[in-house]
Amino acid sequence: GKVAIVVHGGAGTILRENMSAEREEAYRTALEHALRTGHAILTAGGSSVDAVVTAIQTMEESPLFNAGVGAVFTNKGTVELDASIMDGHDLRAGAVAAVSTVKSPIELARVIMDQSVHVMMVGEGAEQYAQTHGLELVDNSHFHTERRLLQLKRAQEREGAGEVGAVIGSEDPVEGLDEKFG
Amino acid sequence: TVGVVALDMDGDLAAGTSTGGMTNKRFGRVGDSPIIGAGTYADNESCAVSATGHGEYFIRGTLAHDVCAIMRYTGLTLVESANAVIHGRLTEMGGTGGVISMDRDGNIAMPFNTAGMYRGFIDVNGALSISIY
Repeated sequence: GKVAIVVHGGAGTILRENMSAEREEAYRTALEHALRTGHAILTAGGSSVDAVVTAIQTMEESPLFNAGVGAVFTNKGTVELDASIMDGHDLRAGAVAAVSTVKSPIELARVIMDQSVHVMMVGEGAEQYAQTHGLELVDNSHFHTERRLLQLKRAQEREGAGEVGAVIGSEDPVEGLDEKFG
Repeated sequence: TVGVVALDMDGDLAAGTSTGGMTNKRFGRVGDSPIIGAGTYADNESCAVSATGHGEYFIRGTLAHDVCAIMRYTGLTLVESANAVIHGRLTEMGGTGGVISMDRDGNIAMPFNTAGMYRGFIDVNGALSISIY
């Protein structure tokens, strides 16, 4: 009857010297909120799938992380989201890629796992499926943040100087870009 | 990228990952997060894994599944398997990133080869821990 939960909010060039005390506190608070939200479901007898979805949704709604609100921008200045989920009990899985109006991509991945005969859906088709299954759709601007727009602009300036292609944005440009030249 | 792995009272594991992908992304590039076996995997007989980092390497190495497969076929522990994948295979490929993982006994491994990874857990004893660097 034991339960446990683990979360991550991304990895990269996250350097102590670039992290203000306020920002570090904000991350710690958001991670603890995700943990306690998921753990409460588990201790109430809820499923690990429910705990995963709910804990991830708290981070999709937080502007701190590269997921949902606060996600990085594509070259076109839009936000494009991906998600996946898997149930260890019976190896069922659900996944979604390149959606831009689905408020909670992890919820859509779960619905695909539970209600469709497929594992993965992408783009417009995935959004159509979300709409027909009652998931909340939002304008792409719902996910936009100033901080990530700055990150895109800096990446494109450097690209103009021939320095950088697509980069993996670290979880916070203040901590310095984790620049992988894809 | 954000991810969660969880163990419930029935002993069932689950894993999930959600992301905005790569800054300045073009050409419909997709990373590991939506790819089962690359960025997300869960199997009660081994472990649950969620990955973050340079997605192309996690796809090519099917690294989330690798952690589970090493446990399943070799009998190595979760910590040994996760370390072998991140500090062995991923690093040897020249990739960067990390995983969070848990087995059905509630053992936890969170290796990464970058400067930091936002991560935390509440373990089977109810102990809460949050780390960044």
